[in-house]
Amino acid sequence: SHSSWPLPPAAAYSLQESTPGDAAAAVLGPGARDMVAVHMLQLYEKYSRRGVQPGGGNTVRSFRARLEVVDQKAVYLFNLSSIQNSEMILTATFHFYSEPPRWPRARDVLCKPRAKSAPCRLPPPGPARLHVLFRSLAQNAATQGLLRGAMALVPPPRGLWQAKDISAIVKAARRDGELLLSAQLDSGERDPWVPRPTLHAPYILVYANDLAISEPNSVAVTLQRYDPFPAGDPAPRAAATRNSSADPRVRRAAQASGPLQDNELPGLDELPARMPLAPHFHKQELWPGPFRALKPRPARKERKRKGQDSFPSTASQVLDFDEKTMQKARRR
Amino acid sequence: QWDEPRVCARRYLKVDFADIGWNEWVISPKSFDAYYCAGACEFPMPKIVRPSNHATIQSIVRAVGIIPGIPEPCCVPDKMNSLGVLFLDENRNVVLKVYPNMSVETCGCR
Repeated sequence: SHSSWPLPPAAAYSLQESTPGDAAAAVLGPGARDMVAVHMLQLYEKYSRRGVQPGGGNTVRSFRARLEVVDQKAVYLFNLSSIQNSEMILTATFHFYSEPPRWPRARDVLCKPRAKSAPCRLPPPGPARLHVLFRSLAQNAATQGLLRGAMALVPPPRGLWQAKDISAIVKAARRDGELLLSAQLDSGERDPWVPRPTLHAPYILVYANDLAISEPNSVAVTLQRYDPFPAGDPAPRAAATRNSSADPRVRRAAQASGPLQDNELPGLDELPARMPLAPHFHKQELWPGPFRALKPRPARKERKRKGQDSFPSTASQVLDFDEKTMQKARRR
Repeated sequence: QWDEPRVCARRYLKVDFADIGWNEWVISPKSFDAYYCAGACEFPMPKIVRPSNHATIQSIVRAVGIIPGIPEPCCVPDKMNSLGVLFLDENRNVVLKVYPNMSVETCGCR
């Protein structure tokens, strides 16, 4: 099902570095002319054009190597810790540049060009086979790491980028929580291995299916890297807290400014008649039928006065009182 | 877009990642056509607003008025398209993710 990816797990390929490299530098910045940037840009353009889910997955992660020389041997370290728990690894590929064998070329032949009879001495051939040892170790581990796999790389006739399937290695390392992967290149020669220039540094691509990408807000989980409500802005933060609160009733009570000891529902005075309520907060649950037509509650002082007065409760007691007083006064 | 009809429809919206502050790590695209849905879902709803069966029933119930408080159906995205985004993760590694439901293709009353 992964055949639609541009590179089969084990294949040799040649990327023209001039044009894609320039394109990558234009898109990724001047410091990104390396092959991993070129490769990722090609993947992006391919799947943006098609608009389909690539190979059953939705995520491709690239990992640049950090070079270390251990015992005069090159060791490339890959930090795979950015792989999310929700990302199910489908395929992982190790990409490396194979130097061409150093077969004699005309200018390499150590003999005089015009002396046909002179014996010519050929330069020594390049390594016929390169071995790669993969080890994995946990972060901050002091050990050398667990050997996860080894493979032999045969240099092609000319310099080419190749890809090897290391899915099993990466999956096993992840399963064991050892997300630092090292690739040690060993040519078997006595001479110290000469590190390649940065443009030819190996890299790893991990193709994955992020199971959480269909979750709500998934784009913000991965791409929003700032707090939308910074510390100096309390109002939106409070609003967000209320919206995400699992117990809104407690928070509303804490924010109520009115008396809390009067056996009244807090916030009743502040509720406008057409105040929108949260979807899970049904109006009917708060205000059952008989209480839907609640009128504005009188102030506390007025309620006390209401208890002391013997007049029937009306919406405007003071006016009634004044009017009756005036009637009595007129009779008198 | 003031001249466009009031009925529920797709409207043009171009989102530039720089406008929302994501351009420091989003490599490509720099912007994309997200679109949005807006407009009324008034009774009777024409076919052009792609009402769901539920929305049709809700619209009728609201129009009859026997049950108070029933709102109009909402004008929301119907079909949506995914978008591939090339970005840098926290370790400055290049990541490609194809996010679903990033741009609106059609709108409907739901």
